Amino acid sequence: LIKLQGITRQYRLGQVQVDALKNIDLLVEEGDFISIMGPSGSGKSTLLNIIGCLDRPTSGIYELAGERVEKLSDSKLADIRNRFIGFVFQSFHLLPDLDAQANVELPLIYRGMGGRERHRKSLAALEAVGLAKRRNHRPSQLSGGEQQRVAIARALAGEPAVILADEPTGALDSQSGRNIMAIFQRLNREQGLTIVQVTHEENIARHGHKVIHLLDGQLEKEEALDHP
Amino acid sequence: LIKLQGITRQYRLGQVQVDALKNIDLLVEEGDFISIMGPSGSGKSTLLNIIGCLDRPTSGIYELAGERVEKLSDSKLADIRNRFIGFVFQSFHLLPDLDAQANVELPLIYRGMGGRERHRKSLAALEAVGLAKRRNHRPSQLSGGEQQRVAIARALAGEPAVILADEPTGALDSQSGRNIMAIFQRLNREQGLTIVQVTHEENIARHGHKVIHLLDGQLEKEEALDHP
Ligand SMILES: Nc1ncnc2c1ncn2[C@@H]1O[C@H](COP(=O)(O)OP(=O)(O)OP(=O)(O)O)[C@@H](O)[C@H]1O
Ligand SMILES: Nc1ncnc2c1ncn2[C@@H]1O[C@H](COP(=O)(O)OP(=O)(O)OP(=O)(O)O)[C@@H](O)[C@H]1O
Ligand SMILES: [Mg+2]
Ligand SMILES: [Mg+2]
Repeated sequence: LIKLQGITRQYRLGQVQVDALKNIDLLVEEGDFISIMGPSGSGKSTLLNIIGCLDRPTSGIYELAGERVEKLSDSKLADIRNRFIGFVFQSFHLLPDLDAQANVELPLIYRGMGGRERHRKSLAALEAVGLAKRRNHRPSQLSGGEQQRVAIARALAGEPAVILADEPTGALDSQSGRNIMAIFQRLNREQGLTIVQVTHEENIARHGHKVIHLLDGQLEKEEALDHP
Repeated sequence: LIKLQGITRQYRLGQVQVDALKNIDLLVEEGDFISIMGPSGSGKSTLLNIIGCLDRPTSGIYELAGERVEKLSDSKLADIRNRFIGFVFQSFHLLPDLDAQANVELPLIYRGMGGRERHRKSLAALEAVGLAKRRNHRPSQLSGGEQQRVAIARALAGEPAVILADEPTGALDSQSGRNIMAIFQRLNREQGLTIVQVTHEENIARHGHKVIHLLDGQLEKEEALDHP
């Protein structure tokens, strides 16, 4: 489903070049549940943004469902993201002037979904993350962990084929974090949802099938996890 | 140093009232290192904002160094915050148009500190959190964990009497998180820095002297920690 070959990403800051990703090869099959770990600044978000078509690599090849992504137009990429990819951002990126429910419905509006179906799906997604009672709060009226859970609900509401989650439990207490992992595991096992998550917590990472370790922009090792 | 009695905080949202804090009593002595834990939405950030004079309680008494805080003017409170309190926000609140070093220097500018001393202190703070090499990056050019570390450096640079830290390691891998806790412990033991941190990670909480557990806006229990 996702095939990265020789992916590099460099940032230029004045005279200085930051090599955020160096020569990354990665294969993600449909139905995989993969965790990416690594130190702060090692390139995890950069890698996830490229997988999610939010950023283009400096060099290398990215094939998504067999198609070369660099050949696709911006509008085609936006359409793919909207229909097939649910993205949970490390800093949530909720719209400040919309309440929780309107934030969750936004991708569904872009897809052209009718109002009744949108309300149904957004309410179900908020209920799944325990936030139905906060659906009329705007982000500034929500706690950090509540904002994170709204961002997760927004990614799940449209029933995408792939979830890309950047530290989805970073702002959550352990019980709330386990609840989110239970949702991810259930969707992965029952509906074949493909999941790539960045996390710095080992017990969160171990809910997937394998862990990829990044260090200084390079793939340091891949670790298969045994599951009952 | 910090004395809270009968502190409540209610939010009103249209017809609905949210009881974010209910009848909180808390004593913090100089040199204490206290961790606050609790589920998402239990009132931790609300409590820390009140302690940090960023928010006023709906009712109850708050004495800071013997003075009744509600009797102080907004400008007096701002001055106390600037000189004595270093605050690490759950969402960092870095200024987007300033680079890391300028963000760290901002509270020192407000204090009227001269340029040479500011540069020295900001560079030392950035070095302590391992980010001297990123001092010219703006927040959008930093990873999530790097932004968090800049927020920590900004709180430490002015050598405050009290550090209030809302999930200071939430965006950090375990090694970076341990580095920050080592800094906090050293400043607490060697300089008597008073620290109140919110965290949802047990191993981070255990670096302090005691853990306060919040549940639904109430103090559920206090737990003293034994240290060698
Ligand atoms: N401005 C507001 N208006 C209405 N309700 C609010 C407002 N700010 C916070 N709340 C509510 O108050 C409760 C406590 O919020 P708080 O931010 O203190 O929680 P928290 O313990 O820090 O949670 P987290 O661990 O998720 O950061 C939450 O349920 C939140 O929805
Ligand atoms: N726009 C940019 N310009 C320059 N450097 C950047 C930019 N964005 C990120 N970087 C640098 O690239 C490196 C990788 O960033 P990235 O956000 O991928 O790290 P990360 O592994 O997600 O870290 P964290 O765990 O802290 O979120 C960091 O060292 C960062 O400073
Ligand atoms: Mg990141
Ligand atoms: Mg909070």
